[in-house]
Amino acid sequence: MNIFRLAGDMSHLLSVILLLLKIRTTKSCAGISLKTQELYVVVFLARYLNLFTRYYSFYNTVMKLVFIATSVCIVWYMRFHKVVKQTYNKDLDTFRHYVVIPPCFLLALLVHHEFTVMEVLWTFSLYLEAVAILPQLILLQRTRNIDNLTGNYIFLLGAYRALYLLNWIYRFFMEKAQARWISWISGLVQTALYADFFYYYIKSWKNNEKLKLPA
Amino acid sequence: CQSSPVKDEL
Repeated sequence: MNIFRLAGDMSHLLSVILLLLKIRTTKSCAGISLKTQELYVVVFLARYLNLFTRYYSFYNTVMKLVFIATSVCIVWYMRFHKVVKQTYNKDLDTFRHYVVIPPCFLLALLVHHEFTVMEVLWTFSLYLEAVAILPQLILLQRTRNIDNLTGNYIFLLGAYRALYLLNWIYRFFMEKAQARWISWISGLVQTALYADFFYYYIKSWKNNEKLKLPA
Repeated sequence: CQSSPVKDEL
């Protein structure tokens, strides 16, 4: 464990806790993409299968359970909670997210480290996570006023993988870890998708004005 | 292709 990976995991944990708090306290999921949340459930289920087969550390196990539980909980709130589901921007959240699943799975069948079920699913989860934020970013462009909690949620979510990139650089040079091309490229694509959001988020934070993405 | 990296990350 290094400071970059710990910071990344904490940023990721904070992002899902922030989102859950926003939904629970405001009883609203306005501005949040259900499609992105559902993609994240698939990402975590596909990636954390080794939860039952390999024990790395207490931390690793607890964090996997937390990420699976929170992502399922958020989808439950947005789909079934009688008050929250009324606030879902169904007409704006129109990205057909099931379209990205087959290509990611096919790519995982073609490009992977080993051709085993666990490895292909793990690789699939990396590719899917790289594009999972797309529905949310598209919804943001369509949302007139983005509330602070949502903006902070997306910033922390983007920051976590950016910190993981630093973690991989650290591990490659300091721990002489092997090259992890699949993780690196997926992580780069994922972080690159946040580039314009980061730009507008930091600009709004500097000028102390409302976050607004150009349509 | 290389052996799969250790999955100790989240």
